[in-house]
Amino acid sequence: EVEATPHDEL
Amino acid sequence: MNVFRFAGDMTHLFSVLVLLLKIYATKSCSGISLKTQELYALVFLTRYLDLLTDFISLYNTVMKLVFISSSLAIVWCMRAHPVVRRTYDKDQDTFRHYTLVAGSLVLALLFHDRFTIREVCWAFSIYLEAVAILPQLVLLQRSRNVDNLTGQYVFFLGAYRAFYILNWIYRYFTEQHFSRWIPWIAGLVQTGLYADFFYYYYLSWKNNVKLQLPA
Repeated sequence: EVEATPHDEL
Repeated sequence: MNVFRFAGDMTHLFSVLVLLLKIYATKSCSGISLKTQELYALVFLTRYLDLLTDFISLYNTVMKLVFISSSLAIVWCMRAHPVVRRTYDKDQDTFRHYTLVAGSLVLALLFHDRFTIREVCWAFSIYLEAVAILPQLVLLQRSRNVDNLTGQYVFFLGAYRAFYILNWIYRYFTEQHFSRWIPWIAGLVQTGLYADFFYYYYLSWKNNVKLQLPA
């Protein structure tokens, strides 16, 4: 399970 | 946070400030597409759903509030401000932006990281942002004379995502790998859509003439 894109960006 | 992402966020913030300055200083929104502004408001509202649930940093929260509030303020101004609304080129701004919303929604339902409300909305906002500038670019082609502030607004808006692409390259080589193909592809499409604008913007700057996009 590839990690989902982190949502730490705007 | 890396320098590319910070530069991208500041360029994005600057584009919003230039647009607010244009509307406030000239009390006019001529040459600005209300449809693109509505799409951006939708992009921020669907991307920052975690505003009240996840606290990443003060910077992150403040910037989200700035982008949401400024995009809603601009839409309100163009729709309801007694002076500004009369300067909106309603009959020129005819792009069917609902098709962009529908297309992005279908894409988000098909291609997302995880099938949750949060992730589908996030993917929707990424896809929609990639095409949200289209009504504005079409309006620029139609409105013969593009005023300086409008040209600068679109320029900084296009430049910000290019910085984000550099940020993703930097993060790819310096952090653990995440599946970033959604923002990658959407970001390349988004920046690519500005290619011809950047070209004519460069020509107008080099030849010191008014910016004019060929019809």
